[in-house]
Amino acid sequence: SAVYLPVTPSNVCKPRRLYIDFKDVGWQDWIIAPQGYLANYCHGECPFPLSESLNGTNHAILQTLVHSLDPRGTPQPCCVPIRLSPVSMLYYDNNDNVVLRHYQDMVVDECGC
Amino acid sequence: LKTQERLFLNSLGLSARPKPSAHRRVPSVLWRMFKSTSTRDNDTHESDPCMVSEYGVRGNIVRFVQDQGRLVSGWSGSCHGCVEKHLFFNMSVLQPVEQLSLAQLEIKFQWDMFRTPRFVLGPQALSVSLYKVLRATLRGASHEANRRLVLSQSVQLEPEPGSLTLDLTALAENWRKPGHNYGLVLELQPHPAHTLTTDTFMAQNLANAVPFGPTVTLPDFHASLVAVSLNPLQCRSRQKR
Repeated sequence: SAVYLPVTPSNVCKPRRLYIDFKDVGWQDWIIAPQGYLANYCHGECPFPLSESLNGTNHAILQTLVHSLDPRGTPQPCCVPIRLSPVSMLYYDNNDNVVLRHYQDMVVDECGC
Repeated sequence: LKTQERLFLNSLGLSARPKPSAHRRVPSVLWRMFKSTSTRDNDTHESDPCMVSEYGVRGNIVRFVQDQGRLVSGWSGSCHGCVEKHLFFNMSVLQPVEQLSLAQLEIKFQWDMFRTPRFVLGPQALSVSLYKVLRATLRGASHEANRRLVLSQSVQLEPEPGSLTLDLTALAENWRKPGHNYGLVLELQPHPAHTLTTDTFMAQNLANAVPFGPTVTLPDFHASLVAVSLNPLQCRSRQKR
């Protein structure tokens, strides 16, 4: 029989707030804008049974099932970003050129299992 | 930590942390594009992030490449009655993986309000010639054989100083090959029909105007190359299995 672990709403898989300030990594000298951005990250458990709100893939559902049968051999599905959005950055390069660059997958909008 | 940072920067398409020597003014068009893409990012995920709509080409990187050339000759040089400027844009700043979509030369003419007050009359138009430099020229040798005319145009400076844009994509693509970038030569000549000398000045009885230089005053000019490129590794379409 599967071991049922109660999961409180606070530790289920969901996006958590993370603001990346470029000053913290010492990049403020060459990045013009933005000074930082809300990147977020995914954290939390993917409990059994996977509910709609956890955006579980079919793979995650089956992995959860196998995990419930063999907790030591198969881990629980991971909480990962499933929807990300881009960010544009303005910066100076080594030749003092001004560069506008578009980076995909920079902000975590939604997480799933 | 340094190694880690280098790996992160590599992922962002940079070889190392850039060390700019001067913080140049950000061109207003880039600010506008940055603001519009930031707003678009927040509004919708539907628009193509690898399309630069302002220039109508594919790309995820827009660079304002600075001109690193020098003044070849002024009024007293070999170029009689004109100003010659060597234009050099270092295209090695583009990574080999990047596909150049557009290279657009922009030359802006501007009156220096401190050096050239508005009551000092300069030429109302300029003859602009742009040459592609084919090979290096030894000192003292004739330059003419080593350059090819790309553009010859008249630019109006009145009522406001004008600007000039020119698509140089094919040329700039060639500049990316090692040893192929000899740059351009820009030749500016006051339009003969509008050139005012000191004599004509007096003849026109412009009491408030101040006589200027040996012939005429030219506006300042600034050249930059807008290079739009696409890094296909960072602009992939999501693969479905």
